[in-house]
Amino acid sequence: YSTFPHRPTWKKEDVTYRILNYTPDMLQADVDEAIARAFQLWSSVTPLRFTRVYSNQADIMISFAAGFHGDFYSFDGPGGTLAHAYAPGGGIGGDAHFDEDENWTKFTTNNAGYNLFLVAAHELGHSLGLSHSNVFGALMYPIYTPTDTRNYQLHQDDIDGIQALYGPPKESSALPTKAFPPQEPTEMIPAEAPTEMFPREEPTEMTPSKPPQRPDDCDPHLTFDAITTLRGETLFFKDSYVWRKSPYFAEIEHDTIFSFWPSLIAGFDAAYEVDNKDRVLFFKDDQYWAVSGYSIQSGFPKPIQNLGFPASVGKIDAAVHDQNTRRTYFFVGNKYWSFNENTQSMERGYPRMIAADFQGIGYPIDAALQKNGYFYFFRGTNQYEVDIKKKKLSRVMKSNSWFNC
Amino acid sequence: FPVAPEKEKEDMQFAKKYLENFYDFKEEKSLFKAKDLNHMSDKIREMQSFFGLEVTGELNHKTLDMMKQPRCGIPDVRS
Repeated sequence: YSTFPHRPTWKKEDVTYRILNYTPDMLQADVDEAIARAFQLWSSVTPLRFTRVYSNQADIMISFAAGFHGDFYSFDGPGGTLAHAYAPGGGIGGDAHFDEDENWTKFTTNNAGYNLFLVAAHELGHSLGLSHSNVFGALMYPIYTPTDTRNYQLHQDDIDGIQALYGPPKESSALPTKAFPPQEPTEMIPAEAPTEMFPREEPTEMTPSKPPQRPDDCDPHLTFDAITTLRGETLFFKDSYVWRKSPYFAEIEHDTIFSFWPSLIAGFDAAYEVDNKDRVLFFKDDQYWAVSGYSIQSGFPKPIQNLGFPASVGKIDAAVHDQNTRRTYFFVGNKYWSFNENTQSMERGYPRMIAADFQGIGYPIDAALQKNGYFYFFRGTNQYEVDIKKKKLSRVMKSNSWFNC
Repeated sequence: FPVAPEKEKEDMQFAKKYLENFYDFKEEKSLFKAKDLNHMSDKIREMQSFFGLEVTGELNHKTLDMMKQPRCGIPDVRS
């Protein structure tokens, strides 16, 4: 492997990326997935975490363009140069450009095009500070080599190179050590419409930020953004972190949202599972996504108004689905709504005051969960257990009582 | 068969461009054509060595073939 002169690297572990526009050769969702998987290759062998942003300047700006495209290295039409990327740094540093005159594809078998995941993984190696390798078979080898990408693994030379720059991953593995039970191939959400080409903001100085740390399981001040069940397991979300509690394993697994759903943004407001549809919905601001296992269903994100919220509701605080009644309760401020999953519509007579039906739990609610005939409402570091039938408060506990503290 | 002269010239141009892009080759306008070719041969050797080809310094078929492979636009060697 080799690095760039003076070994430029990102002076932080949390690196942002933004997809500026899309190639017409592929579905946007397939482009999102290819890019997200390419980042995941590198995050799985380093302490780096990649977060996708949808506006303003990101560390790594990704775009498609043909011929002259605003830097000194014009593309050369079909074939020849496929893409290039810049070493870590401010401004154009880290950016990756893909030649739109090539035919981009998510496949590796057909000769009709270049596999975007493979080329993106190579270019992002440059964006992180690796230069070319002369080891045939290494990802950073300069020549495109069609490869089966289904279980693509980095070559040891690539791993040696990137870990020489950033070291190995932190001990709590950023990757799930166990897959969710049944799995379909991942579908990614179609992200935003293509935006302007190469918005050139003034070069940003590198601001080494202190990377957020995952709170300890038994931190008495631990609070949550959202909680949901998923196929018999329970997932607790805070910022970009996930605590995974499974009936199949004793210990709590530590993951990141990125490792399960690379193209979802961190910091959910709410989440809930509709078990009989094998569907989990995530809410962030005025949008929501639906996933099934690792697969993000196409056509998302959607506006929360699609569910029947008035325009005055800009985000929800918490949500929980009652499997017995097939109703989902949405909590917003001091009120709550009831959504009929069968008719896919809000019930009449809502919103109602939370205090009217759930005495003693207060508001706003951070997260909500249904388990074993109880609702669990999380507010700050406290958790309120409510008997669903009687709608009566039965216990108050610490929010992280589920972590065997 | 011997390569037709215009094809040879074309290949030489292509190779020069490739070496400029990826091997930091700078064509020196020197009075002595031989010197130019030597400098270019050195760069061809560098490229052949990077890709594990037989290092001859000559623009042979295999070397040209490798230059025509689709690739990344970042140089393999830089000053």
